[in-house]
Order: sequence, then C-alpha cells, then structure tokens
Amino acid sequence: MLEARLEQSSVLKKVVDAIKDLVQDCNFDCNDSGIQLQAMDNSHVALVAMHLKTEGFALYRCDRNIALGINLVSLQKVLRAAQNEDVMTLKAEDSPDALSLVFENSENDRISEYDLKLMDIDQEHLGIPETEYGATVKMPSAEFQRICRDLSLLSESVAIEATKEGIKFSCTGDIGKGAVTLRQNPNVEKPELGTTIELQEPVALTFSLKYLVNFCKASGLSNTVTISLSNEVPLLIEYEMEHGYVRFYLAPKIGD
Amino acid sequence: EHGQETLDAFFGSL
Repeated sequence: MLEARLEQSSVLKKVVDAIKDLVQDCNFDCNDSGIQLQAMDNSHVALVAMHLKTEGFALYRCDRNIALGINLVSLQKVLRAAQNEDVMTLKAEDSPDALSLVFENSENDRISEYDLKLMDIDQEHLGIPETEYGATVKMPSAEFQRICRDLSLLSESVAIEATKEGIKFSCTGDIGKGAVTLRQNPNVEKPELGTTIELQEPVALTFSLKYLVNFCKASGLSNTVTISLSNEVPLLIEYEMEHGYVRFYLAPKIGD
Repeated sequence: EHGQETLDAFFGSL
C-alpha cells in the first residue's frame, strides 16, 4: 500500500497545474524512489516526465509498485479543495480503485478527506536515452517564459541557436520577424538571475512555440529553467524542484 | 512551414 505525506499541498498542486494542459490521463507510478510520471501528448510531439522523490515527503511508504491511473482534470478538482499550506496525505491500497487524499490545515482544526476514482491506463513507456547535449543553457524561468510568449505572437515556430556568444531565439511570421539574444551572464550576486551556457558544439534547431508556451506553465516550480539542445534530437526543458523535477521533451521541426 | 517530427522517431517504446 501507499502512504505519502507532503508538508505543503502546493507542491502537488503546482505540478498538476503545470502538466494538466499537455496530458489528460496518466499513471502516477509509485515506487520506492517516490512518485513518477511519464506521458506524451496526443500527437506524440511532447513528453512530460515528473519525479517527486521520496526525500520530498514528510512520510513515504510504498510496499510495492502501484500505478495510480488518474485523470488530471479530476485530480485538479480535488486539489482545489487543498490550501497551499495544508499537509496532504495520499493513501492507496495495492491494485487500488481509488486514491485517498487528506488535507489538514496548519491550525489542525480542519481535516478534508477525498477519494478520487482511478482509471486503468495502459500507457506505453518510452525509453529516453541518456544524451550528451551540444548545448546546455540555464536561465531565469520567467525570462524564458517571456521570450516564448513574445515570439509566439509573431510566429508558430522559433529557431533556437546556441553559440559561445549566447543563445538566440528568432522567428519570422506574417507580420514580420523578431529575435532575442541572451548573452552569457553568470550574475555572481544572484545566480538564479544569470544566464549560463555550456557549449560542446554550436546547435541550431526549430521548435513549435505553442508547446514551449505550454511548458512554461511550469515556471512556478523553479526560478530557473535548464534548456538542453543537440542537433536533430528532442529539446529537453527541465524545471528542478527541491526534491524532484518536471522535464519536458519536444521533438524538433525539421525544415527544408 | 517546417515539418513537425514526433518523439517516436527518437525515443523507442519500452
């Protein structure tokens, strides 16, 4: 059986908020490393991989692997009843048909108990190869979100080029074109506001801005975002949490 | 317009 307690309900609320518009039904795989999730959108263009590690839970017990088949819209309805600071306890039997969620407020004078019906989801699991990326860029997540939003008003696609000078996002659309270049700037005082680039080789790829804007819903999970690129392989966008992560993979657009 | 690839071309299903 599973029993997992989060000190802050906001952890799970934010994660579900970040992925609910990309995938609808997915398995939360509970095992001794924590709770993991891997799901692709319907078009198989994007994949989200999430891991809430055991260390992030105030209490974590999982006797054997349990797959919780969950509709994220339904889960979000239940999570709306949890205040960010509430302690959240998840419980499920082995091969469960429901997930129990208990929210307790910090004054310990309100306890809310919900059962969420589970679904049978036979999801194919993808093998994501370990990749040495040509370029790994770390920047403020708000900065990346702003660039994606601004350029998505001009075009459906963005060309991302990483060189030792910096990272350049450029696009061309019906009304014109735009480009944003971020130079390497470690910002020693406030590292989370800096932009750092590790370059093995220059890379240049094109991606759909619709998906990038969607991924940026996860910006609330971390002040920084790490973007990993290599020519002709999917883009990796990672939001690191204290005890886990949310990663998005996006297939490139192969142009003429 | 660029052709959008899918992840199946890059990630094998287990």
